[in-house]
Parts: sequence; structure tokens; C-alpha cells
Amino acid sequence: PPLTAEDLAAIEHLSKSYA
Amino acid sequence: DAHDDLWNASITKGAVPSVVEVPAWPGRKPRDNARVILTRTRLGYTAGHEIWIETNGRGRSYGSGDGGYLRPATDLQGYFFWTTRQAAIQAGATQLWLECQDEALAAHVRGHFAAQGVDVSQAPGEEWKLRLFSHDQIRRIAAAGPSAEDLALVELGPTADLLAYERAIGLSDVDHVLDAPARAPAPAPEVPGVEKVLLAHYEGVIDPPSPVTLKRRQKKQEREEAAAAAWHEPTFQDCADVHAAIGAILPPGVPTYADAIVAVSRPGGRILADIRLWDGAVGRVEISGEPGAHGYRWETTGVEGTAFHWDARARAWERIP
Repeated sequence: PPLTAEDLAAIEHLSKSYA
Repeated sequence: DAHDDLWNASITKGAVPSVVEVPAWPGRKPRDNARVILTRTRLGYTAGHEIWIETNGRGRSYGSGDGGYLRPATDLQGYFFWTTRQAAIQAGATQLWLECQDEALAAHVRGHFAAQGVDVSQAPGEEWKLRLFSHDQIRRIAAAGPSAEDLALVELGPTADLLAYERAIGLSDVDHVLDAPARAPAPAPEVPGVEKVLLAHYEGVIDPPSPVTLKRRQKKQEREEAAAAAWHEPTFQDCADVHAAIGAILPPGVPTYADAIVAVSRPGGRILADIRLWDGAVGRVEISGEPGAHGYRWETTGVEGTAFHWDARARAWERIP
């Protein structure tokens, strides 16, 4: 599926939690 | 934390692991099993595997949690999802094959998946990966430090418990509790110095838990029991327990009838599980008792029919009308 703005926000947040 | 909550709410909401069982192989012992585990999230699949095999009378398990996980897979470059179910099966089957400690099982796994067009000697290529973020990105974020937004997520400030503890061990700069009503400072308690407290701890003469601690523990236990008893998406452990319980009563060579565990409730030591059967119907089974001596009861109200049997000649599960 195309990535929604919400998906992108969730992905960004997950990457932060890994940082 | 808040970062994870957002992920769970938008990407993995409702995701449930599903299982691709490896059918019986030559020399398989009754409780041996091997499977690929997939989880479909909103953006793609994670894949993992699980092997339980008896060697010299001892059961050993091997596996990776990825299939049951709701987090992306990782490789040298970064984090990703598999874009198709087929790619995820191949990824999981490749892991499974690489971890077979038994020649017969390895050959069987390779042959079984080859028959389905899956080459277990090679993981799916880059074109089957949906890249989410790279290790480089994570390093850059870490180097930049927490953002103002991140800091706002963290509740800073000591709690009453922590302060009471610090006061009790004699830290002198603790004199107020954030968010607590203003009140006169407590009279300085007669407390031994830190060394004595630690020494007492090591000598095993630390005070018994207070009534408040006991009550808190009891509440915590009650909450945990209530959470377990509520119907929930199966955790990896739930899936493992249910599959193990089902596997324990299947005759040798008979594949499991369970395609997937849909939902689980664990009231008071029992396991209630909604199981998607081989033909897509969902049945509810109650598993009680200890491993090795399980009791089983199929619940027939409110769910689809659960009368079925193993047709040995056709080598297939068959529904009884």
C-alpha cells in the first residue's frame, strides 16, 4: 500500500525509539 | 513508550502471527515439529521460524522471534518488512533450513518448500524488501540527541516512593515531593548511614515488606491475572503453548489441524483458544491441566462446528457434517 502520513510518522517514531 | 504506542496503533494493529507447518518427515518423533511463522502488518510481513526436535531423549528448540514479532526485520543495512507473503515464507523457510541440526529434516524442509516453488538455499532479494529506515539514520538520530518533542514525552521528576527511599538511606538533599500537596517537612528519621543499610541488605536482615508493598504486589498480581484472562491477540508464548498442547495429542505423522491461533484467554491456569482450522473455520478449545496430561474440551456454542477427524487414507483432515 502507499505510505500514509500516519505511517511515516509511526516509522519515524519507531526509528527514534531504536536510536 | 509513546513511540511504540504509535507504531502499534497504526502499523501492527490487529496483526496476528500465522504459521506454515512443515509436514511430518522421516524419523520424526511424535512431538517434533518445525514451522515458519509469519506476521502480516499493515505495511508488510515479518518472518521467523521455530523448530522443536527431540535428540537423545531431550527436546531442544531453535528459532527466531521475528515471525511472532510486530517489529521490522533487520539486516546489515537497516530495518524492513517483506513485501509479499511468498517472500516472507521464503525468508522464514531459509532461516528454518539453515538451523536444521538434522540431515533428514534439512532435506525434508528443502524438498517440501521446493515443491512449492521456494528455494530455501537463498533468502529473498532486495526487491522484496520494503525499507523503513537504515542503521545510518538511527545513528544520526542518536547523535542529534533527544528532541524537544521527545523530552516532552518523558515524565521528569522524582516520585514519592523514590524520594522516601532516598530519604530513608540518608540522602540529605531530598526534602520535597513534586506534585504532592505542600506540607511540613517530615522530621528527619533516625536512619543508619548508607553503608549500614547496604551491609544489612547483604547480611539478609533487611526489613520485611511493608503492608503497602504487600498490597501493591497483590494488586499487581490481580491486574496481571485479569489481563491474562481477557481475550487477547496471542503472544508468541501463547502460540507456542497452544501449538505444543495440540501437537502433544496428535498421532505421529499427523499434521496439525490448526492453521492459526486467532485469540487467547488464560483464566486461572487454563488456556482458551480460538483456533482457525485447516479449512478456515474457527473453533474454540479449552486446554487445561499440566503439559503431558492436558485435558481438551471443544466449545461448540457461538463458534463454528468443531467436529472433525483425521482421514488416514486421504491423509487429510475432514469435517464431520
